[in-house]
Amino acid sequence: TFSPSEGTPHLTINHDVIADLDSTNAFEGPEKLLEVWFAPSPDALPAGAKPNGLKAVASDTWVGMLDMVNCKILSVLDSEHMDAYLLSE
Amino acid sequence: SSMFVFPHKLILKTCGTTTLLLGLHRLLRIAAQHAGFPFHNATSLDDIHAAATPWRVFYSRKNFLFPDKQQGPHRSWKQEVKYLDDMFEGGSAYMVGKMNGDHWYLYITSPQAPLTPPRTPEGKTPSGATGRFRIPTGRTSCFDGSPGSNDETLEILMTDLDPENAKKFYLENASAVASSRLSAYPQESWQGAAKGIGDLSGSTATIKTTSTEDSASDEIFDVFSNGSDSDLHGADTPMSECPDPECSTTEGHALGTVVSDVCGLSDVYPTSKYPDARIDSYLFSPCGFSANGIVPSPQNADGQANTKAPHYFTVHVTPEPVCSFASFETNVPGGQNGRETSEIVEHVVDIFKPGRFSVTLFEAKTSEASGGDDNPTGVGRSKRMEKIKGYRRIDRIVHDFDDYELVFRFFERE
Repeated sequence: TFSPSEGTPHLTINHDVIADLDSTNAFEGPEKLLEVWFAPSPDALPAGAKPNGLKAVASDTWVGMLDMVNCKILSVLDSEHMDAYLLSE
Repeated sequence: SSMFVFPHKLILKTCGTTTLLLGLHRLLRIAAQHAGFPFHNATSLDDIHAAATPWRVFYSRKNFLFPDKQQGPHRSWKQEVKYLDDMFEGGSAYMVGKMNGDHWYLYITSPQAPLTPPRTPEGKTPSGATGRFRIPTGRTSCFDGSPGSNDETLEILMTDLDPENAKKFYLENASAVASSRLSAYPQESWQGAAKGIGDLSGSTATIKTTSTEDSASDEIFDVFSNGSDSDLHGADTPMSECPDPECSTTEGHALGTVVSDVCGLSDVYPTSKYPDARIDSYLFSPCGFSANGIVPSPQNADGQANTKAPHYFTVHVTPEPVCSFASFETNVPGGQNGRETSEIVEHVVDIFKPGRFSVTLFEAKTSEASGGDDNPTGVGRSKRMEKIKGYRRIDRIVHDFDDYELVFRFFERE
């Protein structure tokens, strides 16, 4: 085992969701893609926004929004610049 | 499905019959409540309609294979546009490509101007809580910034995947591959099996398998990793560090890593070139595959993180022959010294061998380095994009927006 360098993104797995996951009838197919920008770049956040902007939002907080979309969080890969959530329908 | 959260933007990509737009208002509200982004459609956050004002919104999708399966506002493009027009003003909707074939839809709002009062009668004052965001047309923006400098997004949407090749994305096939590896290297450390960016954040995992006589897919994987990956409990309990030193991964993730490795996805950003890259992949049962990759910006020789933006990519695969589909999306930081866009396209197309595919390249006009098509360096790159080995380019459509250029190309197998 080697210790991951600081730059290496960190993986968190949501075992409870995966334990109940049944994707037998899930239909993948073409995705819907939404990009919502709140500023032109990470170093141009508007006054009042937290220093880390959206990255300051706890993963749990997104769960309610994802429920409205019919998605569950399988795992999260978080890193300095972005957090990547793997979701299932 | 995937979600990427950056400090300044959120990308949400959902498959199948998900109801993505129904989560949009809540997303904006979270941005105001939990990230402190400004809101203009209410006087206080206590107002349930209060929600952050986005600087810009993109919504896009390929034409659905089974539109009548869709739910909510997604039953037709017309309904989706109405839903977005009701929420934002000044949005523009486009259809790109053949109407009687594969085409692609896009809804885009111009950079945000200070919100004007809602149009609807009940919203008499700016604080009228109608949940409507007025983003009027025109370019006045309360930011002087331009889009992320040198930032461009590349999306490849592939259909009619090569059936033989698509088998790699079935649980049965991946289990057989994994167990054959194990019989070849009985106590292989997982790193060996998932070389490249698939290994588990430096942890070593060994795989114990109990395989029944009948089929490899019955194999039970019991994969332990002693990495520092913390365990994320169910949605109803706060996410917490893994309770015990060993936290297990899951069969879906373990097989996802095997598939990433075997199909060549791990080599899109090879660890030889991107040592800190990581891929989080999952193989669904009985088939279907999703992966997110993060490639931190490579460090400079003096160990300082360099200024180039990091890469991300996301892949989703539906391998069933009747509706086979695969998508690959990545940002291609302009001026990157990494793979050229056309090389990435060729590598990804070679993984899935589709009968047809579209490539959309969204590039910010400020990115001199990324070189738009009218830019000398861009012309070179653009020429390379015209010829993808084994395919004929059918369409090339350019949409020239204020601060973005969208280039849409459609290819068919020769």
